[in-house]
Amino acid sequence: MNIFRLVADLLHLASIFILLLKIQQTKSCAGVSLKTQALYFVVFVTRYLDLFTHFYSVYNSLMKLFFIASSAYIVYLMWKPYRPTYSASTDTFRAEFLIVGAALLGLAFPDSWHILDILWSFSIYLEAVAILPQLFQMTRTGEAETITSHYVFALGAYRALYLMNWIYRYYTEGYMDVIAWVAGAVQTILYADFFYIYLTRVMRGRLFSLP
Amino acid sequence: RARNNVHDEL
Repeated sequence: MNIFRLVADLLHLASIFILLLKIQQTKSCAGVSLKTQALYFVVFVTRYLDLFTHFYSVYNSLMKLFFIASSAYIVYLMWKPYRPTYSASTDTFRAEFLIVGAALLGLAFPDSWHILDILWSFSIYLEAVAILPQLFQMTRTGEAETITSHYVFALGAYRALYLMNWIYRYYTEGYMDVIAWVAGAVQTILYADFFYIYLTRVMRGRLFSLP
Repeated sequence: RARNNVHDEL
């Protein structure tokens, strides 16, 4: 564990609490992509099956359980109690393409041919693009509630810190994980536009709105 | 081990 990874994981946790806070405070999930949230649930379930086969640390297991449980809870909230507030008409990104694409990539470039490694690879590829429906929705509506943009920013910052974590681990441990690196770099690049708008607008107290 | 590769990151 290093400081980049720890802060990254904590930002990931924070992003989930920010999202739950947004839903609870505004009593609405308007502007939140259910597709992105459902994709994250699929990502966590397919990646963390090693909960049953491997024990790394209490921290590792608790975080995995939290990510699975919280993503299931968010999908539930959007699907049932807050369904009337869900902006389905702007959440129109074709998420099935992302799932099919990640599945094909997982089969073409798996970490190994063990079923858990194929699913792990699939989840890494899927996570890289899972934010796209959310970003697409924000582009379509042209703006987002400030708290929703905080959520996306925390997620993007978490990914950016993972890049620094990998550089650090490469030099200190000789750690290499090409699949995670490439997918992680792609994932971080997807946030580039968002970061720019967030930093120039939201940080100055303005609404997240596209120029 | 059940898997070839160990992934200790979240």
